[in-house]
This record gives sequence, structure tokens and C-alpha cells, in this order.
Amino acid sequence: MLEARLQTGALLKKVLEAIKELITDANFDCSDNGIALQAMDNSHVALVALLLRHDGFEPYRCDRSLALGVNLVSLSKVLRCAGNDDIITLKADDTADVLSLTFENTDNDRISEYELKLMDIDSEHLGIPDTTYEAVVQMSSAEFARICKDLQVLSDSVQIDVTKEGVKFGAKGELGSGAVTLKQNGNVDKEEEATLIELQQNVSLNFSLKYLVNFTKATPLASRVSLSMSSEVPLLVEYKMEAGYIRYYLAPKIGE
Amino acid sequence: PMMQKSLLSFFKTA
Repeated sequence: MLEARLQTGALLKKVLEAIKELITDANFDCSDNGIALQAMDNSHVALVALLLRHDGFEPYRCDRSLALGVNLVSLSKVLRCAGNDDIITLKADDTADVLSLTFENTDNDRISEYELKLMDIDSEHLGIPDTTYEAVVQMSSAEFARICKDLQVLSDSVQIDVTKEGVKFGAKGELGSGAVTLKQNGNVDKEEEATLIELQQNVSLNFSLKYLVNFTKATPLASRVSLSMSSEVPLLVEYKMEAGYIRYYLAPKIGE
Repeated sequence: PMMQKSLLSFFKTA
């Protein structure tokens, strides 16, 4: 059985907001390592990989591996019934036909209990090869969200060029073109806002902005984001949390 | 014109 108590329930609410528009149904794979999820969007262009490590919960107990098949829209609706400061406890027994959720307020004088019906989900688990990326950009997650949203005004795709000087996001469309360049600036006073680049080789890649904008729904989870790129392989966008991560992979657009 | 690739051409079903 699974029992996982999350002191900051808001984290789970934010995680659901970050994935529910990309994927509809997914298995939460529970093991002694923690709770993991891997799922592709319907068009097989993007993939979400989530890990909530066991040490982010207190207590965390999972004596046998369980796959909890969840409709994410339903789960996010139930999670909206939890207060932002509530402690959330997830429970499931080995039959895994319902997920029990308990929300306790901080004064511990209001306890709400919900049960969500689970489903059998046949999910394709993808093997993601270990990749040494040619370029890794670490930057402010809020800045990345702003750039994606701004450039979406011009086009449905963005060209990302990384050199040792900086990273340039460019878009061209019917109404014109636009570009935002962030220079590498490791010395800025505010560490959170620094743009840092690790580069083996310059890269220039094109991606759908619709998906990138969708990924930025994870912005409330982390102040930093990393973009890992190599020529003609999927982009990895990672938001690191205190005890886990949310990773998005996006297949590139390639010239015909 | 750019063509959107599928993830399945990069990642194998495990």
C-alpha cells in the first residue's frame, strides 16, 4: 500500500497545473523511491517525466510498487478542494482502485477526505537515452515564460540559437519578426536571474511555441529552468524542485 | 517550411 503525506500540499496542486493540459491520463508509479510519472501528449511530440522523491514526504511508505491510473483533470479538480496551506495525504491500497486524499488545515481543525476512482492505463513507457547535450542554458524560469509568451504573438515556432556569448530566441511570422537575446551574465547580483551557458558546440534548433508555453505552467515550481539541447534531438526543459523534478522533452522541428 | 518530428523517432518504447 501507499501512504504519502505532503506538508506543503500546494506543491501537488502546482504539479497538476503543470501537466494537466499536456496529458489527460497517466500512471503515477509509486515505489520506495517515490512517486514518478512518465507520459507523452496525444500527438507524441512532447513527454513529461515527473519525480517526487520519497524524502519530500513525511512519512512516505510504499511497501509494494503500485501504478495508480489517474485522470489528471479529475485529480486537479479534487485538488482544488484543498487549501493552499493544507497538508495532503495520499493513500492507496494494493488493489489500486481508488486514491484516497486527505486535506488537513494547519490548525488541524478541518479535515476533508476525498476518494478518486482510478483506472487501468496501458501506457507506453519510453526509454530516454542518456544524452550529453551540446548546449545547456540555465536561466530564470519567469524570463523563459515571458519570452515564450511574447514570441507567440509572432509565430507558432521559435528558433533557439546558443553560442558562448548568449542565447537568442527568434520568431518570424506574417506580421513580422522578433528576437530576444540573453547574454551570459554569471556575475549579476541576483543569482536567480543569471543566464549561464555550458557549451560544447553552438546549436540552432526550432521548436513549437505552443508546447513551450505549455511547459512554462511549471514556472511556479522553480525559480530556475534549464534548457538542454543538441542538434536534431529533443529539447529537455527541466524544473528542479526541492525533492524531485519535472522534465519536459520536446521533439524539434526540422527543415524538409 | 519546418516539419514537426515525433518523439517516437528519438525515444524507443521500453
